[in-house]
Amino acid sequence: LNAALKRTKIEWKPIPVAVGIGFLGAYQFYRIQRREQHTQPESDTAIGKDGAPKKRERIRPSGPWFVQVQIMSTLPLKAASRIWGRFNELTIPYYLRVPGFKLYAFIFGVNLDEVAEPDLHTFPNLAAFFYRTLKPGVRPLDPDHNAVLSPADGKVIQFGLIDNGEIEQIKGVTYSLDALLGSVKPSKRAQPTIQGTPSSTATKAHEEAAVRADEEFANINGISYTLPNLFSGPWSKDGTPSEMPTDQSTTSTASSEAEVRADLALSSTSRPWWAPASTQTATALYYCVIYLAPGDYHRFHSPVSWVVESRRHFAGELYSVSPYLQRTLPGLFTLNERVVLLGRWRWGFFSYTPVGATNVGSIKINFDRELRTNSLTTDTAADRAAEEASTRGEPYSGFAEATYEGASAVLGGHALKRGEEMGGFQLG
Amino acid sequence: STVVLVFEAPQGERAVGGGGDGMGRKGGFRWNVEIGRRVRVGEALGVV
Repeated sequence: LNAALKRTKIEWKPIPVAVGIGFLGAYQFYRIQRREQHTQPESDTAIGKDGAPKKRERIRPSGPWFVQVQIMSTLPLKAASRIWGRFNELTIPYYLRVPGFKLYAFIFGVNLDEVAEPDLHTFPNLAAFFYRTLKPGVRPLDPDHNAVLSPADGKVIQFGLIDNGEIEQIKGVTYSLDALLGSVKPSKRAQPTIQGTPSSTATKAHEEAAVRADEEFANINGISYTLPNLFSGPWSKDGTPSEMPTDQSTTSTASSEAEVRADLALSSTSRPWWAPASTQTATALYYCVIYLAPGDYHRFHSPVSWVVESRRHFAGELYSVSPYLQRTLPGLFTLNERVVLLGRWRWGFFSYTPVGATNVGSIKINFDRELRTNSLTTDTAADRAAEEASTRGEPYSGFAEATYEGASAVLGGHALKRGEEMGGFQLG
Repeated sequence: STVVLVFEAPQGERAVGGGGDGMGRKGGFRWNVEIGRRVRVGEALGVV
């Protein structure tokens, strides 16, 4: 062997892989440019207080980081993520599993004592280990039923009160809810909630208030803004979306409807969830961003008892979401692939948005079997939808929407009780 | 990966002379976390 190595002549040749990466990069750049051309500018949809169109800046990377985003856009991040995922699905030789996973745990700080499966040999690959489950009882829920629970293990990157429809990502840099969640029609259910004892007078007042919801204003934190402005979108007068790229409606069966119904203060009667009250509680919109490091448990759980009415899948890209990039790249979450779950809880509107990243490619929602993230098929469908919308002369919202139907018509969505597993992030 | 929560919650009343949730309000929703703090599933981020 020594002689063979010494006598073998080494010839250097260009590797065709570089050509492939270059082609993927060029195609990616072309695809993004094309989609952006079809995406509707937000300034076309914002409606001011007087009903006149309100000019609003579209969320775009700007400043010194614009160049970086442009460069990153040319990288085939999704293709890289898929290849990374496939690589991690390769079966690891039996005797290398334990040392391999222990090394991973040492590097990324995984507490192996919490892993439900004590025998690490049972994980055939890193993807399976990454999506591990935990032992029962190692993540006790806060006993206070009025608490909003952490849905995942991770680090709190940002939290606060949403001011004028904008989320502050870093000091002085904000992005709008519209850009993150998509335009949301202010349903009757999403109006400031009235809590307390039912009364007929209050019922009527609340119903009237709900009917006026499209035109009225919410006063949050002393600053008036319109919910329609906050969640404005291309909706027709009858309340249906004028443009829905793809209907991927899913029917799910909720296992926790009774518990969620009780938490929403719903009785078994026909009392609607937004049942009125004698006292009106002013509400505000709050937000919280949690970052999951590679070593963290990557399944997420329901933070409260709530009803998921719909989800929106934004194809986006798969930039890294490391805290460094979050600090330095404005509007990062509005660029990345994400799944927005929209619904309601005891106090009104509730949304949960898992945001994908390059190294953690796909998002899984347990009660949505039709959802496919980080998928070439989905990307192609998004491109096609954008093109079709453009052909029709209509704006493209940038997401595919599905609605959920619960086991009972009372809740009108998929019920999740607090702490219930909702899904997770998977490699590739 | 990252998760973003956006939700509606009681605002509380304006507090006189500070206090409350640190935003000049008392009652309503109060945060229990700090930026950079590690949290685990099931811990309270805030309380109504």
